[in-house]
Amino acid sequence: SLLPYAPFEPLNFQDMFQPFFDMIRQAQQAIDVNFHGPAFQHPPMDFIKEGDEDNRAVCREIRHNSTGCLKMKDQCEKCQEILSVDCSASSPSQAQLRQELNDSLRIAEKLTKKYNELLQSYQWKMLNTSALLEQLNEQFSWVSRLANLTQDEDHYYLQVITVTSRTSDSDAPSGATEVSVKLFDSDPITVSVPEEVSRNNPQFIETVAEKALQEYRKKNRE
Amino acid sequence: DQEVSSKELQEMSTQGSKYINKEIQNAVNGVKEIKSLIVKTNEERKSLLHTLEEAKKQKEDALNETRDSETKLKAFSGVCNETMMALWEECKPCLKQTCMKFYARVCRSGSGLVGRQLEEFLNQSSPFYFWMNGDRIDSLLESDRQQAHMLDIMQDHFGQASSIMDELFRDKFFTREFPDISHYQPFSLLHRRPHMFFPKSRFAR
Repeated sequence: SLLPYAPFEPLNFQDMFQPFFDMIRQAQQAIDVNFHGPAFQHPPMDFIKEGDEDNRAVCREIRHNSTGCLKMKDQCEKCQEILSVDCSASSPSQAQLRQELNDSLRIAEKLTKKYNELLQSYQWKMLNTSALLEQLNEQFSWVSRLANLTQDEDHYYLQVITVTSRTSDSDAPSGATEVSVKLFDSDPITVSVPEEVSRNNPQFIETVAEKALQEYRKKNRE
Repeated sequence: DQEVSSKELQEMSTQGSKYINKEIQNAVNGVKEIKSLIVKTNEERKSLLHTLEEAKKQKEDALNETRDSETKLKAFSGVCNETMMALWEECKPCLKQTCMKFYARVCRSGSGLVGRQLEEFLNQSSPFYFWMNGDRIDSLLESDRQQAHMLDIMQDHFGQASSIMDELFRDKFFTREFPDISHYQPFSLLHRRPHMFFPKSRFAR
């Protein structure tokens, strides 16, 4: 329940939202698998062209048990000849069995490759969800923090303290208006509004509020 | 410098607060949109998992057929042995040289050790294994093992995350319709009255 408190007690938003943050963080931690770790090295499937990133996989295979070297049989004439030895004269059924083996091998390799692509899509989905959780955390923290800050008595969200045209010692561009505001619990934030937006223009205060809000969120992130 | 009356400052504060109020509403809506995206991605993931399971079944059927053919073919290993052995003896040095060149050029580490290991491997290997594409079969089996391991890890992690997200999104915060707060009143007014008369406005914050 969002309302575990008595009706007249002020709501404690920190207590209310903290479990959400914790849950989002836990979900994120659970989902953040190390995709570059040894468990996620893609299995070598084909003979690899030089420069291909899968070269590394062949290197690993060679270091591990040398079988990676057999992938290079196409480059040796005598090795090729072994593959084309026809033993059907001494055993006719062998030729058929070998054909069956090669056919099923080709199909298995194709399906393994397809499966690998699907696994990569699955990885991508996980990364996508993790990024969304990150966004959720950021947006949620901003909303809940404000919820907590809007409980004080007699506070506007935004209070305009001073409005000043540019002075000679100011950093603002010539003709700009400097506006000092307080947003929620912030220290005064000074924003500059360009000359072309006059004080009578409704866009003036929107520009001030937008800039102040940007600054406020930036400071909170820091 | 220019003079700005306190009344004008107050009016500006009210107007600015309206803008901020809208932004808070946008942020709340943003949270819900992100939640919807997460739910949608999770649905897509489940559907992908179903496809993965089907693909896995097909792959394993093909692997089993391959293994069956291999087993049957092994029974004939003596046939043509002589021819193959002669070719194998000529194949080995070429294979070693090609592999070492590749290793030195691409892998760039520990060639000496790899050279000895390779020689031993080639001497122990059978040309029949080579003839039957045993290396390709081994590579497939290794891929199968790694893929199963990868899926296990991902399933485990996603399972944990999903149950947390399900619990999180069941909360009223994510299911409640937030009221329209476009008709802004300064917040202080709300506080001067008992909360029970304005519960919805409080939730909007």
